[in-house]
Amino acid sequence: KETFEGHQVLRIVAKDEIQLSLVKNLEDMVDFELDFWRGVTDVATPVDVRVPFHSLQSVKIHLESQGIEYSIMIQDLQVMLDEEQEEIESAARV
Amino acid sequence: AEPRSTDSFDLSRYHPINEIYNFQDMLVAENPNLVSKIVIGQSYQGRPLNVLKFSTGGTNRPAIWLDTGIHSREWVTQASGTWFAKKIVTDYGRDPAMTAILNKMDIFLEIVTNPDGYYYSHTSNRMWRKTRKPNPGTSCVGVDPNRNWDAGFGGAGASGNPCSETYRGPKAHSESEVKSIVDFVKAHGNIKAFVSIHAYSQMLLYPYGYTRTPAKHQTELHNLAKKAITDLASLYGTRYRYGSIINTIYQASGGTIDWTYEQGIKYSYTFELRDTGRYGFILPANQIVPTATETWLALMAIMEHTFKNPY
Repeated sequence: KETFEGHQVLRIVAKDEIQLSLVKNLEDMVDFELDFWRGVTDVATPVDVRVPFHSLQSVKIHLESQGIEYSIMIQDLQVMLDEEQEEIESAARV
Repeated sequence: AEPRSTDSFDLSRYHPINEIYNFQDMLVAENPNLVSKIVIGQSYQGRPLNVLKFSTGGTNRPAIWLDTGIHSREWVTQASGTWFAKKIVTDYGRDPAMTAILNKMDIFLEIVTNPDGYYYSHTSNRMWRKTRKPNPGTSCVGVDPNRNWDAGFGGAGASGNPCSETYRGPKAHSESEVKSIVDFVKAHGNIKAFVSIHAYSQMLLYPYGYTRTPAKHQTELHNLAKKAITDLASLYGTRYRYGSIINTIYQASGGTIDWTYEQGIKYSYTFELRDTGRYGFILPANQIVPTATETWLALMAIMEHTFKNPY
């Protein structure tokens, strides 16, 4: 079973088209193993991306070095998945 | 203990695939004059592709198609599809609008459109989106079933890399989960509306995704989308954006509703349900029923418009 300890989901908000294309470039950085939950659309729409633990620091440095704003939408994905699984199992028991 | 009837089936929580299959069989058994189950094909791993048919008679009546779960990790969609199925049987004979529709049209509902992916998302990888067919020459598995349709296939807006989440597949309709719907739609020949339901980001989209060329019926599709999301918002104020795929989100080739629209199904829409809050695909189960309930208002707007505007 694949687990996601330490994976975070970042919500990236590009200020302008230049920053948007910089975020789009992230899609080609396969080593980061990013999973775009909500892809790049337009400046008005945030981009949500799941970042594996091993890439977190690099990705954050990459964004910060370009002045691209982001927030942490999900602090630790596995914690949420464990809660979801617990809810399914407890409801099934009931 | 399995629920004894669909009345005791808990629609406010997520269910593994076997429980959804049991629900479908119970719904058919409880409503023999309204609901039947059609198996339109098999997934790569041999699971049945079940479509619920809601019909009050007639032969090859004009029909409405709804599907959920083509991207397996979007769990709120399969859960909403289950809620829709129960809503249809509850409302027929009670709600005048639904009764009028079903007295003249059929409704087809495929709840688990990507069963292999859904099973895998419950047992092995909650983040799984694609089908589960291995790709030759690589350890990366699966094709994005919403890039595998013969509409702009191979164009920009999909990937040729089997390891990508938007891998289009080796050729159009290579995935049995897609081909089965293609064959069903072509054989039926009288489908008038096709709504494929995804999550998340709260959008209602119409063709095209693979080209900037406006759809021939753009104005009507846009106005109907506006009406639908206005009805949706009337319940909880959930705000949706709407428009053509390419103008509202991004270029996407090989998409479901571009193909259905090019088959002549005018009312072709894609929904992106909740969330825009902080959960993404891990939408809490307590949002299933509110999401399904508000979405139903939009679906009824589309279905009523289809019913009142035969073509």
